[in-house]
Amino acid sequence: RTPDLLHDEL
Amino acid sequence: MNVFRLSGDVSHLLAILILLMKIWKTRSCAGISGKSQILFALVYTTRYLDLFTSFISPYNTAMKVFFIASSYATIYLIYLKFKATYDRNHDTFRMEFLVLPVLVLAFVVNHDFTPLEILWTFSIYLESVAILPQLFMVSKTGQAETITSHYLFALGMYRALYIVNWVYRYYFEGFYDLIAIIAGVVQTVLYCDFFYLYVTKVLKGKQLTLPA
Repeated sequence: RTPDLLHDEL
Repeated sequence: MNVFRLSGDVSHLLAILILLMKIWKTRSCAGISGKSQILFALVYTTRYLDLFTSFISPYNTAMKVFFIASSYATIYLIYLKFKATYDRNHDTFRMEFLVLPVLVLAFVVNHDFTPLEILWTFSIYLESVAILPQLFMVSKTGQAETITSHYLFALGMYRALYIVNWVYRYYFEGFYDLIAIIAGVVQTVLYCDFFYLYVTKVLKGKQLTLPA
C-alpha cells in the first residue's frame, strides 16, 4: 500500500 | 487530530459503552439487533487489519483494539450470555442483502486493488449501512427503550461529527478521502429520521415510539 493510503482515521 | 474528529471518536466510544452498560445492567439485550452488532464486528475486523501493517499512534491503536474487542464482547452478550432475552423474532433483516452488494462495490470502487485496501473499502461501505437491521427492528416493534435511543443517537453523531472533521481537513490540510466522505454522508443520512424522533420525543422525556 502506498503511504497516502495510510488510513489515519478510525 | 482536530476537535471534531476527537468529538466523533468520543461519541463512538460513548455509544459502545452505553450499549454494553445497558445490556450488562439490565441483564437483557431486548430491542438490540444482534445482526447489526455482527455487521459492526465485521466492519472493525476488516478495517483494522492494518494494526499489523502500520502504526499511527498509541491513541489510534488503543481505539482500534477497543472497537474490535467490544464488538465481539457485545456479540457474546447477545448470542450467548443473555441469549434468552434476545428478540430474534424481530431481528429479521437479511444480512446478505447488505454484505454481498457492499462486497461487490468494494471490488469495483476502491483506491487501490490490493487485499487490505479492498477490505478497508468493504468495511467503510458496510459501516454506512450496518445500522439498518437495528433501525428495521425499531420500526418493526414501533418503539425503542430510551437507553437504546441514546445509543443510536451517539452512534449517529459519531459519523456526523466526522463529516465536519472532513470539511475541516479539506480546508486546512487539503486532505480528503472521497470513499470515506460519501459513505459517511450515506451513513449519517440513514440516521436523519431517527435524529428527528430523538429530538422531538426522547429529549422531551418521552419514550421513542413510531406512529402506527
